[in-house]
Amino acid sequence: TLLGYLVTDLPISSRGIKKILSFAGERSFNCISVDGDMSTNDTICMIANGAVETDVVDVDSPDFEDVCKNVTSFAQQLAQLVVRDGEGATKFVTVRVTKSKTFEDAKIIAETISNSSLVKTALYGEDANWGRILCAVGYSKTENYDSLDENKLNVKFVATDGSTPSELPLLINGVPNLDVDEARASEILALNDLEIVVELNTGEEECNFWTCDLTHEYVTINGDYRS
Amino acid sequence: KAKAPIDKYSLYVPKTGVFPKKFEVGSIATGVKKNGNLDLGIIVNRNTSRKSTSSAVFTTNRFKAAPVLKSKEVLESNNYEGVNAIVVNSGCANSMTGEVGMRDAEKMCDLVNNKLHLDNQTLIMSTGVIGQKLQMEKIANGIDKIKFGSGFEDWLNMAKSICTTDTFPKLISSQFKLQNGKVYTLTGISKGAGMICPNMA
Repeated sequence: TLLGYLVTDLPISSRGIKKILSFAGERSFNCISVDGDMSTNDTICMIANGAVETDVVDVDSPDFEDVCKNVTSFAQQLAQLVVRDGEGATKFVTVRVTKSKTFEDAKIIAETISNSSLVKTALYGEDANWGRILCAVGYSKTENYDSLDENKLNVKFVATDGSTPSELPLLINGVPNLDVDEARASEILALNDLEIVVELNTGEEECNFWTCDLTHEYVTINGDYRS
Repeated sequence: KAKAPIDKYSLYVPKTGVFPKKFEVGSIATGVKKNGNLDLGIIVNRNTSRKSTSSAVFTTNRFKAAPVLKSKEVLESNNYEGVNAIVVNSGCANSMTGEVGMRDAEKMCDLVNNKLHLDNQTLIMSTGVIGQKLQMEKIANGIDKIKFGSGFEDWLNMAKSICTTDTFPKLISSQFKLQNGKVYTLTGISKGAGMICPNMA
């Protein structure tokens, strides 16, 4: 179960706080997955008590966009901690779907990759199995196929530790990269933090989703949670 | 494949923090968790200069636990204003518990409202095993005894009190500046390690 709350001493109007939490939540807590299961209790709430002596921030205040941006990035940090603590997780993986025709499609595709047991076990095994990623993209339940063009699709792993080359292309314009540097692939996949980037090249929208690997330990923890 | 374990606690748990003005937190071990760990926490807004505002997003699972239904009702009946406390228990989700669970959730809120002299201004969250009733005697006793503070340890213990299979408490805090130079603080606490793929609305 995901539970959380954000509290601030900033005065925010009730319609402002509603809009902020909705926007931030959609791009943070609704973009994480450990195991693909949705709880009956998931709740995130936000309280603003107005203890700071300043004008109330409403949706048309000059500060509104900035506050919204700050809360969103703050909520993303908090949400990412949940993934880092995923049961049995040894890896923190950002799935970045870019250049999509719509944000909704980017999110559905990112979520599908993030929830794929086969992608997650390959991450645990440090296997550069791009075929499983592509497979997940293909069965994503997008509303239509406007965001997907198999001839434009790029898939790559990205290192996050500053090592170079940081990007390892696995699929270029829908064609498998036959010259994949397997040694470099192993280096990137051995990192605790890494990125999977899927470029759809059909638009300008993007979505980041955060997931983790699926490990033996996850099964151990959940085999007897109740007993 | 055996891997060297990562010490997540030392990597991700802060050692200090600055927290928003006029909020206090309290936590206690009521005995619901079998290992004696902290399992009940309350956050309260003590600011009286302005009415607080609040919002929440909830699971879209069709089977919503009693605390979800109760919190939604409190928010709506207060028109998203003047909500001044959140009570959270861990170890029991109070989910799939029917009318008894609903009554227990209401009772928990009432106990906190009475303790803090609030009028229907408390939200509730629960996490833990599904399908078990809350041990209300232990929880009532805990609410009665809980003490509040605003120091770093108080906030960290609050974060610990809502953990279940989490290996570290999740607490972050940051300060930001408005265009007029005024500084505001944002603090966040979350929990979760498994059954995680929220789609809240």
